[in-house]
Amino acid sequence: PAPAPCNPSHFMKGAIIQLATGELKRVEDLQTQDFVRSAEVSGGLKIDSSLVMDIRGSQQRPGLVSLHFTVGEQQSKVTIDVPPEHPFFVFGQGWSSCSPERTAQLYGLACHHLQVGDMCVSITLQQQP
Amino acid sequence: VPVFPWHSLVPFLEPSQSG
Repeated sequence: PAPAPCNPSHFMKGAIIQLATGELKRVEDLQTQDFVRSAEVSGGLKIDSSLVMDIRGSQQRPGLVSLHFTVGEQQSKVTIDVPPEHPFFVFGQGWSSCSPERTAQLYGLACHHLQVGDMCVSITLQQQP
Repeated sequence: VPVFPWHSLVPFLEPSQSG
């Protein structure tokens, strides 16, 4: 039997998401501009582009996937371990995961297949001048 | 109906990490 995954319900199809503008949207209706505008008005948060460099099974945590990113203008290398069904938002494409089938099963959220070369939306703290 | 903030949907990736 599969272990019960941690299912953040904000990825469930139909989940209501509040943008920084105050606007409410369903998670499946979000578009790139919603993230970009939200970051602009949020004050303190900044959208970064995180390029997927490599996708492989996690060495430390079986069942998880290690995603290797280069983040932002500095192209810092960051690796995170996530369940294969975890959705990421790809610029100009929308929700994408390593296992769109599992994402559909667990969340009902339609996803593209996340691939090396995809540019994901991530957030970071805005640099104070 | 629960409402979730937009920033809970995308990863917080700290670009200041060296490497």
